[in-house]
Amino acid sequence: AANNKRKNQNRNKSSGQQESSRMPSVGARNSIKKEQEGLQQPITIAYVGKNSGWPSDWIIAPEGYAAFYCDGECSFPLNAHMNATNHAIVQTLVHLMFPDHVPKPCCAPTKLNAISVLYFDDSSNVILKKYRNMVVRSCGCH
Amino acid sequence: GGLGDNHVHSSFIYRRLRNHERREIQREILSILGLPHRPRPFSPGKQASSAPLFMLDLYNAMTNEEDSEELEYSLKGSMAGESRGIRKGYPASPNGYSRRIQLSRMTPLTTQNPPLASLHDTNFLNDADMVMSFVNLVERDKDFSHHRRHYKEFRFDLTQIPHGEAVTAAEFRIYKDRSNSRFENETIQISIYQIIKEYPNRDADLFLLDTRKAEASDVGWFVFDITVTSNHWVINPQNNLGLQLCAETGDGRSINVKSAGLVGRHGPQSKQPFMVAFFKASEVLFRSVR
Repeated sequence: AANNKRKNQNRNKSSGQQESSRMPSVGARNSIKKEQEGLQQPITIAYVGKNSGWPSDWIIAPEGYAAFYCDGECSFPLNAHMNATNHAIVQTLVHLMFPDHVPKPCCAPTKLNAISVLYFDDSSNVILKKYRNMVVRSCGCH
Repeated sequence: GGLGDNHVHSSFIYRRLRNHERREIQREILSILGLPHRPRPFSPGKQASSAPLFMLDLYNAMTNEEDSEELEYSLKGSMAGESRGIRKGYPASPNGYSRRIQLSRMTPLTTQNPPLASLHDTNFLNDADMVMSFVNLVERDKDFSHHRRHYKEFRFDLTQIPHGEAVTAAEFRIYKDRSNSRFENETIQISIYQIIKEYPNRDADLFLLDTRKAEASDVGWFVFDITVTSNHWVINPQNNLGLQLCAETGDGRSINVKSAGLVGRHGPQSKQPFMVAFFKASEVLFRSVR
């Protein structure tokens, strides 16, 4: 369902399973439900074929977990209540499914600090300059 | 740390940068900082001058502010006029800056050396994108008339201010030692003037900017607000004719600046008068994506 060409087709689980079946190397099949246009796309995780060898326990979520993946530039955390690790895993899986349409996971700075630089100019005056938002103090991963 | 360092993350690839890569990174850093070329390194002797010491003090304050949430709390309290952290015995930051603020807050004139960043400066500092100190360019005393024989002149070159910076505050700072014993019980008035117009055969026209009163025993840095004048000079550099300073007794008698205890350019390097200006950037530099 994440495939734009198919977004107008039935949004039921079976169509999601059809999409997932295009990834033979991945044992689990995820049903992806595209409900809205935009950067954050909701998906529902469904574990199918748990014994097929794919480590479904990578995703720390229950069956039917409502996750999100980033359709445009990926930058998590998406929201405060969302789990960044899960997002990274979900984003990776969706990217593996649709590498041309969905980017790899990438965290965004959540807290930026300034740096200060002190130097003499050519006239022996002293300059102290503050550069805002230069150091990432925390990001979506932490 | 090197490859053998256990703290190094194993996935990090270490290699020595090639010359052209190093130059590229240097160029990138200069570009980020908005500098035309690599700044001159500190030269011996200059560090002990008053302006660099003051700037170093501000730099340490800025750096520690970034590192310490406690200090941020303390400064915010101070800014609100409450000084919550200080009054309630909030623990001083490791470098003692909170303590310094307390000192300068309680006693505008202190015996501290180097010239400390005051609470006043801390407020400016929080808002400023750039702070710049200017050295006094006057090397020889002018021949003033008898009436102004005790006046001292100071000049600062404000044409070196980087592009895109607007002055938000400016101060003239001069150090006062104990006055001559002749003025033991006197109140000394120190006035700073802007030179409006100069004439070949008579005294210049002056405009009074700021006045401070001090006791003979007062020791420390005097700060004069010259914000308006600095803005005027930045916009009209041709009008920058400098400042004049004079000291008077309570009954209006002009006295020798040195006798008043004021340290001029012949005094110790760490007590030389200087000017400092606070700026707000009008343009924002962005990091380029690499």
